Amino acid sequence: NQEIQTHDEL
Amino acid sequence: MNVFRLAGDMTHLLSIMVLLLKIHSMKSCAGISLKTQELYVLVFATRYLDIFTTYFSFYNTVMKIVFLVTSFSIVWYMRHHKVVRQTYDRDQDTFRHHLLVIPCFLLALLINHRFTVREVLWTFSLYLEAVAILPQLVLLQRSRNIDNLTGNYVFFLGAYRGLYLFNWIYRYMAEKSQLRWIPWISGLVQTALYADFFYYYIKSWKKREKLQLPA
Repeated sequence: NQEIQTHDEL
Repeated sequence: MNVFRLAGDMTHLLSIMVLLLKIHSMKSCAGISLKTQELYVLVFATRYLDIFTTYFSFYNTVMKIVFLVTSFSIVWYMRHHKVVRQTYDRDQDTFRHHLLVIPCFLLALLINHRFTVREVLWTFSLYLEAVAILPQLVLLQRSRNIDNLTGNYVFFLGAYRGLYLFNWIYRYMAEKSQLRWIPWISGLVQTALYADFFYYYIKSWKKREKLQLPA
């Protein structure tokens, strides 16, 4: 899931 | 989490620690742009809304809280602390930072991954972070005297996004992550804005001279 992948960064 | 990402987060943390050290030990915020600090508050406040809705990891949550609390407290010190606020270079820090907010927000409305409140605000925070350093860079250029802590603060802050670029390359190659143009391009722009500063920072470091940017 791209959204998860992006939002795990700070 | 890969080594570039961790190193990026750590230099980001280090930059904030250096700035807090300056404020706490020297009781001074000379050479620090309040405009840039205010923009960072807005960046973190809009990006980390998901702290209440999505759990990624203990690390992720703690770091988000640290960035939120420290950015708010830096602005508080610069505005309200009775000693620190007197050292603020108000007359030099004249960048009209509000003018950065609206275009970034409009761009986030137009170009985003998904048209939801959370995703638009997240995208807005990426665009705004990319340009948030501009008032600080302008102030540095106007400062005749850049102390070591201020120079190191900006250096670590630039190194952080530079390391994130390597993190994205690594994730794309090793973890087969998808194309993520929005963070990549904003991150590239953000890092590029530091190029000039890096050049003079490294030059002064090699010559062991005091950092000074050409006007």
